[in-house]
Amino acid sequence: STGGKRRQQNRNRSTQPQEGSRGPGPADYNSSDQKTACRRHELYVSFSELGWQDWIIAPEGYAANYCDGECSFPLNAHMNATNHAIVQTLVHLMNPENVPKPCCAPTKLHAISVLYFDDNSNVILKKYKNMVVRACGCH
Amino acid sequence: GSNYSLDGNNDVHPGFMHRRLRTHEKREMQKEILSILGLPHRPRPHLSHGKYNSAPLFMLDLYNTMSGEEKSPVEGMADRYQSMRTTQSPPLTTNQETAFLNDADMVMSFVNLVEHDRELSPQRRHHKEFKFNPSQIPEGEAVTAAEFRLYKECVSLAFHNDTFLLKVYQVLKEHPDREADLFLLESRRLWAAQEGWLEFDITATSNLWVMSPVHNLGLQVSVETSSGQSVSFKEVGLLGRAGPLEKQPFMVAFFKVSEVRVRAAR
Repeated sequence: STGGKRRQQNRNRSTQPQEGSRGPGPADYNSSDQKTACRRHELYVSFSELGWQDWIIAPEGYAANYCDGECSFPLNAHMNATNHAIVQTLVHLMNPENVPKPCCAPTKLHAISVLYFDDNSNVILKKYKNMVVRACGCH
Repeated sequence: GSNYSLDGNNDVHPGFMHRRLRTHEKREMQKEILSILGLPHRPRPHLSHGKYNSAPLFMLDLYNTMSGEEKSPVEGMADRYQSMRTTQSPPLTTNQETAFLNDADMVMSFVNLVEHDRELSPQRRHHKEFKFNPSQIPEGEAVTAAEFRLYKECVSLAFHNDTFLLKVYQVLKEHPDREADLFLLESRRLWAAQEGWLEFDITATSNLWVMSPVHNLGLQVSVETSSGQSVSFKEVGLLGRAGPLEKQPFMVAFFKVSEVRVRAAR
């Protein structure tokens, strides 16, 4: 499940007037707008909703989260951009057809522990890496 | 369903919208998550009485320790934990187990497959047998520590100042016409008034069982008085399968990955 704001943002974007063939200029990008900038969004995976309460003891679910948003010029400090991404946004401005914007992706991932029964009713506790997005950034 | 939202601490709050998954979406999610967990199919365990016995409760203690270190609160587990206990019992985990946990990639508790009470003449020696099957562990995992756990209750005043000698044996070879060949793993003196979990290190034995399942003939436990007389579990307050769910004997093993596992592409 995800937050409801995302759908609203998409609707707003799709009604924007089309830009000219020259491509957007620096003034058209406003990545200081934190609502559209690359950031972490809520996503909850529920094991109980999947009907697994009988064999997964804990947790009932976990906050996986996801990354989404614009990686546009200028990349602000809160966007966790790599030096390379900063350069790439400038190149994209100059040459948008050939060089894409950097991607909004996880920069920090955490593990979760899962406690569950197997078919023989033995109990297993195991840590699974890279299950939860803790931070997002432009790459 | 309910509405939740998440703050930076991953706590769940009202206002978080979600929709129910469609059938095929649910199946796809299940398939992917089972693949991440490394499971070929969804397990179907048999849970007696709808309540957890000692092994899951012990593992839940370990889980809470691990989750605390990940700074990720266990969602909704406190209530379930309490409802799954039949009665309050002493804490299950020790500092040593926490140390094992820090070094482990995986922890597994095993169900006792058999429990026999035997009285063999002419010696009339009481003993209980236990068997666990640790051979079905994922490939690439090696045992770093393993314990056999027994719960002892305080016995009646008649034996109050007495001590007993408890012995844990590994069964080496069984014979149809006489007692099995045994290897003494540990002997321990117990006070009659002593109460709590008794932990016995069976790391080497578990490694043997994992490497060579054919040598897994189980454990044998016997108890004697200070004068050498064999006594039953019941007389000294040791609990077996007939005891309360949260105090039944079990085995726990800590594992570490010894090779890299590559997830197959779908």
